[in-house]
Amino acid sequence: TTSLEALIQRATSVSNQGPDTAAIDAFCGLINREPECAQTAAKFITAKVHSLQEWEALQALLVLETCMKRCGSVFHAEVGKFRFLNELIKLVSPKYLGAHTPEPVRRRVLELMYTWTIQYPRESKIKEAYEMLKKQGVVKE
Amino acid sequence: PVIRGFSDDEPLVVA
Repeated sequence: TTSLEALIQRATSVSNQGPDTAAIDAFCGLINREPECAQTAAKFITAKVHSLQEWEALQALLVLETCMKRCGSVFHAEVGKFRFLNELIKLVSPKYLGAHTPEPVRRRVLELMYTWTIQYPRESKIKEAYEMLKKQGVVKE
Repeated sequence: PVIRGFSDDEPLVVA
């Protein structure tokens, strides 16, 4: 837990000049070595994605995107739970934090969710959540 | 492995 926390801190630090690929690689590597930490990792990611600092939130989304590409089914299943998806929905929905979320963060969340509906059809809750956002008019194009 | 339907999940929040 400590190293996951330290790594996400490093990966999203506002003092970074660009993405900290070493920290992101290490974060994904840790999940791959210990898949049982996927839930904790997902929690650390959502906390940072909810940051009011746009840079922090965008870097956390990059960590998330990279973990989805590199980590296995245990991590995919964690992201595919409403427990996780609800945190993303809250960021883009006007009923929750949508109005306070920086536009690039909102756009990125919706892009990622859309991509996952295609890449991980087995995680059916992602599609369910995305379709709901469409129905509510949160997803426009 | 996650057993569908028996996971410790939350309900979907409504947007």
